[in-house]
Amino acid sequence: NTKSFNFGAYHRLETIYSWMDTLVAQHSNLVTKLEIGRSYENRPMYVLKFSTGGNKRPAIWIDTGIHSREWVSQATGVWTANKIATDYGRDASLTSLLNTMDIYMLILANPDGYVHTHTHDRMWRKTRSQIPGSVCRGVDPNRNWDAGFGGPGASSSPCSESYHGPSAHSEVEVKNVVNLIKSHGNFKAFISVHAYSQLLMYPYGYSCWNVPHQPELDSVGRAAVKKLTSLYGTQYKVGSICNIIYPASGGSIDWSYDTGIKYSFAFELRDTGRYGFILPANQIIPTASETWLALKHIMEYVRDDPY
Amino acid sequence: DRIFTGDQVIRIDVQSKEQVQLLRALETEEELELDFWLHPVSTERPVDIRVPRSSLSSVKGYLHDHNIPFTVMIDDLQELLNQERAEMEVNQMMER
Repeated sequence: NTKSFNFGAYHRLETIYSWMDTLVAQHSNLVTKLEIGRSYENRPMYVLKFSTGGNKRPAIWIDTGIHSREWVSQATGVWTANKIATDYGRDASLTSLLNTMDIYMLILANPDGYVHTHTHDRMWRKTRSQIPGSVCRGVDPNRNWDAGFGGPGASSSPCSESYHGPSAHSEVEVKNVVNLIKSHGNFKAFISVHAYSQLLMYPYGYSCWNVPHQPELDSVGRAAVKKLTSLYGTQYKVGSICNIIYPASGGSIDWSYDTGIKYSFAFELRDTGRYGFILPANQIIPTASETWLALKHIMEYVRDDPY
Repeated sequence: DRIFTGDQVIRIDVQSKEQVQLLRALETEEELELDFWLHPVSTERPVDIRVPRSSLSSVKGYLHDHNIPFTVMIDDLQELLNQERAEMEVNQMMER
């Protein structure tokens, strides 16, 4: 029963996957679970699809936790999925959105890494793939996309936390998402959720040049953050990856933007300033609640401003 | 399990471009096995570094030598991880 599930706690992969089944069972008119492929260690990768009907309608993509140690991201994904399911039919705006668009959520974007953070190394960030000729394992799955691949802000050293991998989309976890997005062909937004440091970013990371839609993305981002801040006063910065953090090539939202998905954003969720990746579980629901306001703003904008 | 006993996470509120450069130099010192949670970018963002116990004296010495002030954000990472794990176990039992 999803009502007995503790959304204010961190959970293991098996628990989250099991909870997905419960969510689907309780909201079978809205939610389905799709297996989009398997991870390097052969774990299924599940996407929750929120749809009121139709085939390949305009869609919004949300992934959480591509960097496995950023636990508040996955936890926020769980809370958000439940929020979408329970607010459909109650929240007029969300209901109208789902009556015309679909939402796809990949809550565990790096399942092998997530399991590894629970069983062996809480600080693990990358995938778990083996690199021929190296004792180090794993690729940074947010440097592995075909967007300025191998450029600045990514490492060619397999032992680095930002290793870009042997080739673009070499990581099966990345390739599975690429295949889904390409085969669907009608995604209008691509939102990737990370933690921490309180940022809302848009492309590019591989270049510091402004994207053609920079003014619009900046405006949408600022309005979204204003809503986020209204709940608890959490301060966010808004800008392109390159300009507000550093050059970082091979990132997912650069790929999605270059693929033609204009509304591409990445979140870095809250940081209490004391815990970093070990954000206490009592911060999960406040984090998810404030993030929801920004996510909802972006999704409503996507609904109201088609292209 | 990988154990983080004695590892600290330190925060540096970067005050100058020179300090950014000095921290970037620190980033290249692979033998220190530093894990930059927030990388040195500008004076507008702090830098958070997980420093293994074995590298604490070297890193703190480097920061002192270059007059780079820092604070200890997490004193013993393993203590925090133990608390996190205990909390998860309690939650799991409650759900069952």
